[in-house]
Amino acid sequence: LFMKELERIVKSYEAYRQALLTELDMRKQRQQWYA
Amino acid sequence: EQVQLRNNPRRQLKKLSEDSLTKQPEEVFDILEKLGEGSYGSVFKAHYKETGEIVAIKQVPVESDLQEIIKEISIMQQCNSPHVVKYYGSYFKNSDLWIVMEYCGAGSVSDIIRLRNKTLGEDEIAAIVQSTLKGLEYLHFMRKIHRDIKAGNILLNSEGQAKLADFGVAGQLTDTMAKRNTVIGTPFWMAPEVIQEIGYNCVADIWSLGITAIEMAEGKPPYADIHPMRAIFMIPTNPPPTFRNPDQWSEPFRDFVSQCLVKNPEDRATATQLLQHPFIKNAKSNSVLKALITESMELKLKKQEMQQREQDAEDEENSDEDEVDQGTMVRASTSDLGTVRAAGSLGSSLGTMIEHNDSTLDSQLGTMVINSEDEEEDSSTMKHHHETMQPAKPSFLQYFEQKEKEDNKNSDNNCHKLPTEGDMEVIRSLSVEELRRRLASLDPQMEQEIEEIHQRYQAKRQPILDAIEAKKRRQQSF
Repeated sequence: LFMKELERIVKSYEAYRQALLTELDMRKQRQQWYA
Repeated sequence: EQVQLRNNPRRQLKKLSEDSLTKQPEEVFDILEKLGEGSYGSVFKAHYKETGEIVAIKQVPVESDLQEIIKEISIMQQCNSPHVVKYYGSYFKNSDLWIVMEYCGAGSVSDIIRLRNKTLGEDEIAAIVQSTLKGLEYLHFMRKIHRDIKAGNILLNSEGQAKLADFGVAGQLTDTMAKRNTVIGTPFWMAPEVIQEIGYNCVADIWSLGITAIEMAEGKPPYADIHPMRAIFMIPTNPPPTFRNPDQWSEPFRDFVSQCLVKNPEDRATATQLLQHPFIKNAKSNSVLKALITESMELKLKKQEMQQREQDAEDEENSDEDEVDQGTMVRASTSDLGTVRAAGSLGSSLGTMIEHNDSTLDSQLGTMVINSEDEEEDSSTMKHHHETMQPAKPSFLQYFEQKEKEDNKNSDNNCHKLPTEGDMEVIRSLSVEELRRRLASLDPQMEQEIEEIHQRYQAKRQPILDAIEAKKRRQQSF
């Protein structure tokens, strides 16, 4: 159970990290496009 | 018998003379230069005046964990193998303990990789792994586990003979305690069963050796780019790691690594079995390491000279505003074939003889020592570490907590809980700065969260463990 919960947490953070990275990347691209 | 034969030591300094041991250490040795930082203190190269031999002296502040140091000394003392660094004697000097050991001129394998800025070729790896396996075979034969096998803890002497070093976390198995269950080692090199704390034995070192082989070939162990916390979670759940570019390596080498990296320890090969593996059987002699050692020693010398020059220049600069050549350190020659550039930050993976401490990954690659073993030692049978007062944290968390304290002194410690769907939507409305800030604080948050759930589980587990312990005690009294 502990491992399952651990997995849930890690996956959830992983998804969030990915979303943050994607958003940052998009902002960067947008900035470059405007530039 | 075979193991002992294989480990028949050559004639060399056995230990310090009685006379030497009664004198002050500075009367007995001339300290020549600092070799680096070990796991507990600084390591120096020294000249043993009585015989003219060169030795290594580890100076450990007495306020450090003496128990661990004594354990390290005791393990080295009990070993007599050309593949294990020898212990000659120790001294107390002011507030330091001086531990006199065998000197390995070429330094650690990770030093060599870092100095040359190049990973190793298969022939070189095979020769090093062969010696290492002989050292492990001997150690395991003596019922000892090293528990921290990695390139940073394999030293080479000037003849290219590899020796196991840094027994700071090594453990002794007794007959009744066939499996230990203390999480110990260095995260990326740790065997799945060690991480899972389900008890482990000598073959845990074999897993670490497999990881070390990859480290020598690729410059860093698998998952080294990932936060160690996540790596620790991934190692037991993922299939065994493999090479990044398997096609780059020969079939025997790949097969050797795959035999080391078998997840089920019961199915994992032993050191003795692996010594018969074609990759090892066909290994060339240590002379294959000569070029590499010469090059690395030359680079080390150049580096020292450069540092000296820089130091001199700096001193001069203090009185003059002259510009000084602050050029980068030695660059590895570019003529070498297809070797991967070693991760610059990885080399000094805290073990024996770190050259400089300038890396970011260093702090993450340190050796983890968790759960004091004192309580294990006094028991005749294997047992789980039973906590007395404080609830236990997952062993690895204590390590990360400590690391975090060191690393994140400036962190802004904002406490988000587990990211939710809402968080994902909010992302779009955040400023770039805020996005970056959130990204940076993600790891500490995750670790905190994991710690909380572990505390919760531990609270549930503890009464059960207590009941088991009570029952055991009752049975013993009958």
